[in-house]
Amino acid sequence: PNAYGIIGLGRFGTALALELAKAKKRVVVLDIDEGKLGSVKDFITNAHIVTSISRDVLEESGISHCGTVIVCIGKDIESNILATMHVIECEIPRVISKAMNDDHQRVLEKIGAEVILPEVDSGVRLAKSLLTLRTLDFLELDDDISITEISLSEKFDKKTIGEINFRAKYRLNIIALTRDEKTRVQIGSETELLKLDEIVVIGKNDDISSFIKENS
Amino acid sequence: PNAYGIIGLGRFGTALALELAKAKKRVVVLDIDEGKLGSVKDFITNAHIVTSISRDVLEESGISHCGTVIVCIGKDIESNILATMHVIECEIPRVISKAMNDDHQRVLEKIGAEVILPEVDSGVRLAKSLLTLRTLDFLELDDDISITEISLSEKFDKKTIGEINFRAKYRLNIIALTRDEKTRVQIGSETELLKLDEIVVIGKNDDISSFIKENS
Ligand SMILES: Nc1ncnc2c1ncn2[C@@H]1O[C@H](COP(=O)(O)OP(=O)(O)OP(=O)(O)O)[C@@H](O)[C@H]1O
Ligand SMILES: Nc1ncnc2c1ncn2[C@@H]1O[C@H](COP(=O)(O)OP(=O)(O)OP(=O)(O)O)[C@@H](O)[C@H]1O
Repeated sequence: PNAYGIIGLGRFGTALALELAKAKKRVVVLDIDEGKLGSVKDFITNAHIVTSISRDVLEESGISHCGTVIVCIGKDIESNILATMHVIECEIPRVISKAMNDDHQRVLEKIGAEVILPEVDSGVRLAKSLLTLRTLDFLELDDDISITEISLSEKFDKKTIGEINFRAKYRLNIIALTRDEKTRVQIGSETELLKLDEIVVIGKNDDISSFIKENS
Repeated sequence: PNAYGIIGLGRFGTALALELAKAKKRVVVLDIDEGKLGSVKDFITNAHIVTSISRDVLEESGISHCGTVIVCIGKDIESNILATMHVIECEIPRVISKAMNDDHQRVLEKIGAEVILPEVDSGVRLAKSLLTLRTLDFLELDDDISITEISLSEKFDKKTIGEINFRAKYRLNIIALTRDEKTRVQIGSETELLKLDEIVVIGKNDDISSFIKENS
């Protein structure tokens, strides 16, 4: 039920499988290439070499009992579609499949899978981070508002948020503070800032950009 | 200076270039394949076919005047490394290059480029979203705290944040509210919630997961 099945260990599938294993989840992986299984065998015990994906293979390997299955087969679009179909016929609660292009995506959606396009997602995310902010990690809420982490400069050292009058001056809300690898979310006007703190702020993209320019 | 240069229009490079063009930025793109340039020519006028990347090509195409250049060449690792080196020698302020694997990443870092591994990033992001939350979009601040968007259910309809005593009851801070495609960040205890609102919350991953289970 709450085990994860992964079919295809390319760069995307391998990163996905290892991250789930790191979080101590039960993971079952399948691939046609023995070498690929070798790269994860220290972290994932339940790994099976297969020649192709069929209903029998999904049952014998335990994939059919997983709560979520992700099909990560890439260049071989035919195998990707057939594997996705077999997984959906096992009545897995959540099926996600990697698409190579728009046409492939439409076929997968028609057979009932959620679709992910890893390269396109990464391209769009990099563009958004170049446009709004220097940091590569942010969350865009709508075209105009984002959340991002910013490292503070010297000028904020040992000053409280109230003293700086942060919200009025920069039109940003500080929603979290990371100091020495620990994040706290209880923030008030009496919270003191130190020069190496990382603050997480929410506000308009323009206000975030001008704060970063002025602060760095 | 604030123009963007993109070398290589695969799925990643194309998504990146189109998103930057959509934001009305000046974009220069290069590729060895005429067909790839055709797929972006309606949105990007400054597109050049090249046979290889050299100092002269970077100057003639205008890439050498860009503030940020992203090398998105994939399978041909040798061309990717040589192109990155030529770009760095043009003293471009920010150079980002796509790596195919860990060894490739180390070479690129040694020659002075920032490195991105799109497939690995997407794999890790998908794992994190499966682990913490059903939504595919969230920001992880440290191993324990995340920010995510959640759609509200009927039970919150026409109640204020103060009436629900949201922070005490769910141990989450509401930092933004999206209603009819518009996001607001000025949130207080008197803010009224409606049943189709999307709220953005910050808090511990466990508290987010239990809120999602209880709320859906
Ligand atoms: N029919 C199949 N059953 C199981 N695994 C398969 C099948 N066909 C291909 N694979 C495996 O799927 C993995 C990913 O496929 P491939 O390398 O073509 O994709 P990719 O798009 O290049 O991957 P990535 O971008 O994630 O590196 C490979 O490890 C391959 O061995
Ligand atoms: N020397 C070069 N100069 C310019 N462009 C190049 C060069 N070599 C390859 N390209 C182009 O780079 C693009 C991306 O390369 P390729 O398709 O190998 O990568 P990929 O990793 O499969 O891409 P993606 O995953 O983004 O789809 C292609 O459009 C290709 O034509």
